[in-house]
Amino acid sequence: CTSLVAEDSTGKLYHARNLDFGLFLGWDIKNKSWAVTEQLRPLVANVDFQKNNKTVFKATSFAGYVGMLTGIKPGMFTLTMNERFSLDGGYIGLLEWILGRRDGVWMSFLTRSVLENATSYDDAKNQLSKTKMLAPAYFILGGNKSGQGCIITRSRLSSVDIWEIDLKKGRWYVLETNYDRWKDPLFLDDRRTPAMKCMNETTQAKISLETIYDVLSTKPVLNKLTTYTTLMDVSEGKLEAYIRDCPDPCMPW
Amino acid sequence: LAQYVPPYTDYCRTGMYPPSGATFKGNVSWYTINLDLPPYKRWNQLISERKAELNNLIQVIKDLANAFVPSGKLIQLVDKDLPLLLDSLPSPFKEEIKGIADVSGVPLGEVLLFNIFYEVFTV
Repeated sequence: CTSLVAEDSTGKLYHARNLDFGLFLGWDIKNKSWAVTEQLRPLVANVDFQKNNKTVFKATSFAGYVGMLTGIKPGMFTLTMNERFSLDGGYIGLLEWILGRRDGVWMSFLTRSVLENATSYDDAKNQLSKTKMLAPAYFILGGNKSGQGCIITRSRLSSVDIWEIDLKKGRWYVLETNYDRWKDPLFLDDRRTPAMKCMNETTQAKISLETIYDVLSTKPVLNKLTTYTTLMDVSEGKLEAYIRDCPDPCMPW
Repeated sequence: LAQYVPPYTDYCRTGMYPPSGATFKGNVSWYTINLDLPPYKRWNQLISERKAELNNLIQVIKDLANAFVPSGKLIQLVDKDLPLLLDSLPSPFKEEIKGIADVSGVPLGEVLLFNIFYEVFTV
């Protein structure tokens, strides 16, 4: 996955993501595609969660999947989640759950709960960084005020790092793939460098949902695992999503 | 070039929006989930419309599981034992998952597996 939150020159915040899933889950030699990824694409749906006929939050999800990986609470915050690989992974949390130790929260249930119940950017940030979880993850959170954008690197138990937009230091966007920001990505899977290169080329003055879509359409940020691209504008409460494909030549991940 | 190694690199794209062409496979439809409904019923409309697609995905996952464990015991485990985990999940998620399984006709354990795939997949 690739997620980013960016602030334009007027202080407006944008949040976008490519959702990549299905690595090593059945390579179709004939069609040069991943079997699970191909079957996930037709399941992509935008969902408007309402109470009393009013929108509580909106999300891009998969039919049959009740947790959330991408969502917006209009006027308040935007949230995406990227997978984090760790030796202390979800299988340990899962095993603990089966054995009866159930004080952790399932990742996608936490994101949905935050989208549904958090009352502000800071509240969401607090919940996402402090709640004990079954698996490690990266949470990419955007707010509605200048400087409100961060990547929360999570272990199962706590927050390992929070990396925020900092305009004074020239950091007008934060971007996450699937590697800790303080480490180099795997050299065969470096989507971070091209994504950041394209963001820097775009510049803060020209950033918009349109130009972010360009960045997320650049290979290998777009790759054969990409199922959808979602673009979100928190101040307008706008979420738009597109099903993606990556014809050859294209990286398998 | 955006990236020099490995291959299939690209120049930073421009003018891709509005989406069209070979990298765009379609718009995403909107559905409303009414949180005032009982959790069991919330996903009925969406699942009714995407039942076939959900079954296709589950079948691919089953095929992969059977390729790893040809005896079929892994899927038996999912179908027979995984539903025991359902009651330990918090509300409203367990009720929603039950509703999705009933409307789609996909065995409960397989819908549950899809929903906890992130935790399972890190294996």
